[in-house]
Order: sequence, then C-alpha cells, then structure tokens
Amino acid sequence: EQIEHDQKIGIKAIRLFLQSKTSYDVLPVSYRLIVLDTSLLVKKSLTILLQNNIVSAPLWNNQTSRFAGLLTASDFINVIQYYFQFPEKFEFVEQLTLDGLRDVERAIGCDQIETASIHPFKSLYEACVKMLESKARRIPLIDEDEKTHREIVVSVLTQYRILKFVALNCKETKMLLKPIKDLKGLGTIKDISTCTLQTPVIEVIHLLAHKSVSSVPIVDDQGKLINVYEAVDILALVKGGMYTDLDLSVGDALLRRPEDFEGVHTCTMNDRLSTIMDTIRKSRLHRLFIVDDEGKLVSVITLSDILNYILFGE
Amino acid sequence: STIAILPSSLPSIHRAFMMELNPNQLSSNINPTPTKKSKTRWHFGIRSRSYPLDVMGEIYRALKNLGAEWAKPTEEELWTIRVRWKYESGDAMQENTPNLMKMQIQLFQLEPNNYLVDFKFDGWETSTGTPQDSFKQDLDEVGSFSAYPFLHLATRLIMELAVNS
Amino acid sequence: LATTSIKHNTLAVASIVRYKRKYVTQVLFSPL
Repeated sequence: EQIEHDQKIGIKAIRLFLQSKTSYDVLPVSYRLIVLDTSLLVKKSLTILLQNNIVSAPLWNNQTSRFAGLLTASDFINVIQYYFQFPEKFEFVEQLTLDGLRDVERAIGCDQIETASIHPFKSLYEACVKMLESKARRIPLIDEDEKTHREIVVSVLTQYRILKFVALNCKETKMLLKPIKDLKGLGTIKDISTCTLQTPVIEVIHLLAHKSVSSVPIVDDQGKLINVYEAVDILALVKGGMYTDLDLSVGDALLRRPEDFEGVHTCTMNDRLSTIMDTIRKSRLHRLFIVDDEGKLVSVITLSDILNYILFGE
Repeated sequence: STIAILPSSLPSIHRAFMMELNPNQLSSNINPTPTKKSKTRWHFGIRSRSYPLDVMGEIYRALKNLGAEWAKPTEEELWTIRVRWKYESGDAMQENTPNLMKMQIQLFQLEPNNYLVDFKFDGWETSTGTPQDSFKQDLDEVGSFSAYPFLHLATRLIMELAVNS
Repeated sequence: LATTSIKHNTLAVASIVRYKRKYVTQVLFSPL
C-alpha cells in the first residue's frame, strides 16, 4: 500500500509542477535557435542540420514572412518514399527545396503533419497535452512581435527536454517505485513491428512511415533484441546519398551511425519510473525497449508513453 | 535497476558484428557520419579590404538595386547610412502594421586596409512615414521582437553585395 | 548582426535578441 500511495502522491506532485511551470521556464538563459529559409535545397538543409548536431529546425517562409512549420526526420522519410515511388524523379529530388516538401507529402498521399504550437507562457502541462494530441514529439513556442504582430518562434520544446526538466527539478520522481508491469500504459505489452539485420532498409522506412513510429527494433531469429533503426538514422542515410541503393540491408545502413551514438536503452518489467527518470536526467534516453531475462524483446516504452502516464495515468 | 545499454547497438560492436556476418561485403566501405562538426566561424557584420569609398559606393548601389531608400548623410556621419526599406510581407497584415523597416549600416575601420560593415536594426515606421511614436519607446523595453524581417533584409543586402562584387 | 562566410551558396546570419528575460541567438540560413 505504501508504494501504491507514494506513486499516487508522486504523480500528483509532478502534475502540479507541470501546471505551475511554463515552457518559458524550461528555456536556458541564453540559447541558439537555428531557422531555415524555405527556399533552401532539402539537401543543403540536411547538411546544416548535421553540421549543427540537430535533427529538426523551424522553417521561415520569406515570401509570407511567416513560419512554415518544422523540418523533421519525417520529411526526409517522405522524400525517400517519394524517390522509391518515382525513381525517375532523381533530378527533381536533388533540386527539391524545403518549399516543395508539402508537394512531396501530397504526391505520396501522406497526411500533412499539422504543427501544433503554443505560447511560451502557457503551462508545461498544456504543452504536453498539445504534443500528445498532435502525436508530435516537439512543439514550437510561438509569440508575436509587440510592434508588428509578426510571429516569433521563441524556441522548440521536445518531450525529452520536458521530461529532463522534470527529472532535474522534481524530487518526487524518486517516489515512483511501482514496477512498470503494474503501470497501465507503460507495462502494457504492445504489438510492435520488428525486422532483422538483413531486412532491406527501404522496408524499415516504410514501417516507420506507415506505423507513424520513430524506431523499429531489430531482432535475431530467436527474437532477441540486437539493435534499433531510428527515424533520425535516415538523416545519415540521405546525407551519404545512399537512399538510392534501396536494397541496402538495415544492418549495413546502421554503419552510417556516428561513432558517438550512445546506444539503445533496455529495461525489464521490474524497473520503475524513478530509475527511468534518473536515467533521463543523466543521458539522452529517447525510448526504452523492455526485454526479458534472455534479452528477448517484450515491448517498448516511448517518451510519449511516459508523458501520457504522468499526465493521465493513476 | 535493470536499465542498460544494449551492447550490440554500440557502433563499434555493430561494425564488428557486420564484418563477421559478411566479411567481404559492402560493410567495409560504409563509413560512419563524421561527428566532428566544422566549427562555424562567425564575424561581426561583413569584412572588406576594399577602399572605404568603394565599399560605400557598393552599398548604395546594392540598396538602390533592392529598392531601399536612405537619408542624405550628414557631414559628421559620412560612414553611416540610415536606410528605410519597405518590407513586403505576403500575408495581409493589418494596415496599421508598420512595414517600413529602418536599418543603420556603418563602416568601421578595424586596422589599415581592414574594414567592417555593421548592420543594425533601427525600428519600424508606417508607410505614412510617421515614425511609430510608440517606437520612440526604447527598443530595449520591447520584450518580444521578431528578428526575422531584419535578418531577411540583411541577408538580401549581403547577397546583393556578394553577387555584385 | 553576425554573419558567416558564404559556403556552398548558403549564407547564415544571426543576431542576439532578448526575449523577456532570456537571450536567443536567432540564426537564419538562406540560399544565395
């Protein structure tokens, strides 16, 4: 009962914390925001992202003098799918500008991701709700210029940054001692698509797109987890110009990963949110794969699942 | 806690694993994305080694090509250009939205034969030409200011100068 | 205004802007 009670109290305290803080509070005192003009070539924008160690950036349309959403890994997935559907359009893909990404979305029939945004002085709780509703993993903070009422992108907040802010500032995370297996939403075993090292990378990319997930676990023939292909790995693939070699295996595609990749996080059903939040505090954890004692894949816990549980669980 | 990093997902171990799986295969010549980022070098304004009068001439010519206007320079401020620039923004902004951006462009000498052209935002005016009196309010008190129109026009001017030169 | 040299036909300009009590270095990348 004590653990049950502490879990409820801890979750309640974290919710109150999220309601009492604004997105503005998460921002450092000084920081940099990289924005891309939509007339840039998609290829050039990829170079800029990789050079600045970022995987996403707000877009600025200088024709309308407004912001045109966010460039994310999903856009590069769309470009690869477009090339796969229309291989004769190689030249078009090479000359594609960020303005053209919307046409690519229409050409492959994928729904336009409406970028939800929020004012920096709204509560973190509201930012989380908006992100969960829009299935986005990041949300632009938009205000307006006091004189001209033109939009300003103040920053872009990610689920990871919010959870890290909670892990750094909420001591109540230490009270979350219930094992994952007893947590609704986190311990529920999901039906997740997997692949093997020999699977052609284009099939994995289709899975990422059609299942709207940001990673596909790679298992061996006993179902043991051996690696994960993530949406952000696409950037390295496109940068290497390797998207044209579509029967490349996912095992080979992973060789493009930068040497400083920190590895895939795993846990078991006996782990608890207290230690998960502590791991988020210390390292860049983007999801956790639940494995059994033999290392076989059981399920996955995403940052959305953790936010969902914190906001609406218990 | 049984939270761990999956060893086979670390790049060096994955690479060894792939080499073992198919030794003479493609794997050997697929290189990892370089992690060292070429440090972007930032400068204040733009640098120039041209003769000061030539630089000023280039700037006035570029401003003219871009349809900007400027105030006649005073004797004391020969090396400063006070620019006013209609900011065409496609979206229908309310009439009273000021769309004349003011900018100050100033030439500085860093050392003999080494000059720097600095660009500074200098407020908005409505097209009726009356300076936004509320803009008399010191820029410093403005709490939320969009830099994008300024960055965009500065970019266009720098590109015009780069293309001309 | 801060600028970078034009490389691969791309120019980056930046300026440090105060937003309320925090400082944002706004960087804009544009094609030549």
